[in-house]
Amino acid sequence: SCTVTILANQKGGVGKTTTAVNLAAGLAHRKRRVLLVDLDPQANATSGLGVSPTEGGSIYRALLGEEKVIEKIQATTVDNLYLVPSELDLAGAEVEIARADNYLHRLREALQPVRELGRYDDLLIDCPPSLGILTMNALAAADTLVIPLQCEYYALEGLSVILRLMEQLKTGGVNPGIELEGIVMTMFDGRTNLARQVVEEVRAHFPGKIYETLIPRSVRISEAPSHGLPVTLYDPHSPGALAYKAFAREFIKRRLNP
Amino acid sequence: SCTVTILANQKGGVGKTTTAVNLAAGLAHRKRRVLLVDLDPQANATSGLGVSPTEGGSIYRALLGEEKVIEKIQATTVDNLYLVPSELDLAGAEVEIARADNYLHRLREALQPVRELGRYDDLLIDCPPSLGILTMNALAAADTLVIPLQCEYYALEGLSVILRLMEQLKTGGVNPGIELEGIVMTMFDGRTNLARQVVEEVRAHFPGKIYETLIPRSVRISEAPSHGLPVTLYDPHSPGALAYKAFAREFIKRRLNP
Ligand SMILES: Nc1ncnc2c1ncn2[C@@H]1O[C@H](COP(=O)(O)OP(=O)(O)OP(=O)(O)O)[C@@H](O)[C@H]1O
Ligand SMILES: Nc1ncnc2c1ncn2[C@@H]1O[C@H](COP(=O)(O)OP(=O)(O)OP(=O)(O)O)[C@@H](O)[C@H]1O
Ligand SMILES: [Mg+2]
Ligand SMILES: [Mg+2]
Repeated sequence: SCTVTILANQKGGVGKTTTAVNLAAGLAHRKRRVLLVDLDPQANATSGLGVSPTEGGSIYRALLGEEKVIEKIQATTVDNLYLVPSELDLAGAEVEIARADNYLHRLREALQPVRELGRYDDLLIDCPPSLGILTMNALAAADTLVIPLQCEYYALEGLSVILRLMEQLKTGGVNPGIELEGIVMTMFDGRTNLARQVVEEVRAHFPGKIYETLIPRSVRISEAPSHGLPVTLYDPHSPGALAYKAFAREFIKRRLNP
Repeated sequence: SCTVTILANQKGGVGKTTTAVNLAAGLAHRKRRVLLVDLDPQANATSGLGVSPTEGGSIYRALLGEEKVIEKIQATTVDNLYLVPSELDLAGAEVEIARADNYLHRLREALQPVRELGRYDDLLIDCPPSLGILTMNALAAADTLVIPLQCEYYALEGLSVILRLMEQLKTGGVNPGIELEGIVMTMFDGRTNLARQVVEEVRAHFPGKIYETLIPRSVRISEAPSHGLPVTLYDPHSPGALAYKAFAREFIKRRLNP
């Protein structure tokens, strides 16, 4: 059966897209069948996989119940990895969805047929840097939440905000089944005290929730999107690629032994 | 008279807050009277200046016309620098403002009395990482726009989006007076090809609009917020502090000779 995992954090630039793309690729390289949904109007996950956003090509119309998600699924240059791309107009969807009935469950409803299809092992969703309607819909549709967390002070400050919101949606009945699957530390530079302090702080406050794999700061990771490739294909033996492959292994292992 | 300058870029984590706080401090150190408005519900500029967000302490009620901005202004530990702090509830304001009359000009109207007060030379506004109602209000209220741009591929992709929106608001009559004051490159690491390529690309596409000062990646910059200080006070002779002081000088110089 298919698990829906969302990559969310309202803090900007913490590595949501980079983790969504490279975790999706890492899982696909291990022969899991993966669908990545780009829910960010910036469409970075889309261009990061070498796909050009097209008007009407995103999940926008499906969120309004006018089209099916299945029609938007495209193959990518990565075997076993499929994509529902984003488009700029998706930003306009926030206002339209807010006015629709059942506005928090539009995504959950749109993805239901994809879950039932049984074609994918993992359905990952990349979220925009806000806690607006699109991210709320992702939280309402998710089985699990993975929070990419940059090893920085401002990023640490925002962690409690999204966790509190997840709890509210869980206990409030919007999504009783959602669980925090884990926190993955990104752009870790072991030479700085700040990075080590942030990791220690998160380990202390969220024991058992932080992945062992720390994603290092690595310029090859930030170069890969301009080639439309995950770093695991752009430079397979670079520290960044090795880290994301290790993360994919750890992600699967923890999934099997929670 | 007072100039309203906004720091905006929908791409997350590009240095909007860091630039807002350190430019504000740099201008204040040069004896300009500066008011910084934190328009991001994350309240990073607020905590970056050592101020704790308080319920009702932000511009939220003033955007709905229920209270005055002047009542929210606080002094900071930096001479000549004053702050209108943010609060978490500001996120809820987006929905409420969207339903209000004249919803794009709520901020402009709220700031009008502050402009007329004549107490500040510069009014800076830190924006959230989105092009939602709060950032739209900032674009409608601004005299000038400064875009912090991280030297990364994804950041470069998003540049045309905010510029197009600014043009639409300008020609569409929402804010005929807004001008792009400049683009400041942040987290520049001269050792990487990517950073140099991004700078060259921006220089080629936006001649005359990119500040000469390149803000280097510097861990002291990212440590400063945890001490509630701008880097210009936290470590005044560090490369990051020197760069932001140089940026403040260049900002003033270009303002005088556009
Ligand atoms: N481990 C890393 N090492 C170096 N650069 C990285 C790393 N992870 C991400 N980056 C770069 O940092 C920037 C921010 O990452 P990314 O865009 O994935 O964050 P995000 O959280 O998705 O941002 P947004 O909030 O805008 O959606 C990008 O330019 C990306 O290429
Ligand atoms: N020049 C720099 N060198 C090193 N770190 C920096 C630099 N500028 C900003 N940072 C750090 O990078 C992170 C992102 O910067 P910042 O929060 O200012 O960006 P932002 O655009 O305001 O983010 P958001 O989109 O979430 O509002 C922060 O943790 C900050 O401390
Ligand atoms: Mg992203
Ligand atoms: Mg910010």
